[in-house]
Amino acid sequence: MLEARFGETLLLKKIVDALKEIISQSTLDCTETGMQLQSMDNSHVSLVALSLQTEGFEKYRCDRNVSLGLDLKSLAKVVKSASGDDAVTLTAADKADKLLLSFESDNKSRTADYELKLLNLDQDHLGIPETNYACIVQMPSSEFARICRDMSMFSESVVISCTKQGIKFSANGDMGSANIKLSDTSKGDITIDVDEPITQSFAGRYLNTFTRATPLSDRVKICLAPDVPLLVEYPIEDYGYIRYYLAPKVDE
Amino acid sequence: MQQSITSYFKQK
Repeated sequence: MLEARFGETLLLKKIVDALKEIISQSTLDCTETGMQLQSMDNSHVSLVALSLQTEGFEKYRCDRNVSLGLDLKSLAKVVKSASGDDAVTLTAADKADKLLLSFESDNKSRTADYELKLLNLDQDHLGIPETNYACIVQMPSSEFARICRDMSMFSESVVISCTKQGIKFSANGDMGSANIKLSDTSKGDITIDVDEPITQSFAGRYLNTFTRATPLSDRVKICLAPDVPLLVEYPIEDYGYIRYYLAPKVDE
Repeated sequence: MQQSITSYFKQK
């Protein structure tokens, strides 16, 4: 059976928020080392991968591998009903058709139990090859969210250019154009590692959706390499990460 | 043109 306790429901809320705009249903695979989720969006342009290792949980036990088919909108409703500082324990039997969520207030004066019906999802898993990225940029997640929002006002496409001098985001549309440049800072809030310069074009709508994960982390890592999908990674405390992959736009 | 992610990552 599975038993996993998050110290704060707020973290689970943030994780669900980071997933639910991009995928509606997905399988959460639980093993003794932690929880994993991998799903493509409906149009198969992007992929989200979540990894939560046992270290982050207040309590974690998983005797046998169990896959939980979740409807994320339903999970969001349940999680929303709890207070952010409640502890939450997820429990599922070995061949579960439901997931039990038990919320417990700080002083244990209030407990709330919910049973969520699980879905039988036939989900493919994709193999993500190890990639040596040509450019790796780390910046405050709030800065990235702001740039994605500002860019999407101008165009559907966002061009990302990365050189040793910095990273540039550009959008060009009917209204005009926008260019935002960031350079490596001595303060260390922006770091740019470049093996070779790269310029790629991406759908801004997806980049914007990825920034739903902003509350999970102060930092975001953006990795680019020729002819492979963009990787946008948000670390999640001691648990692990949420990663978003987005296929680049190619010339027609 | 937007490529599918499955053209980069293959099914296991």
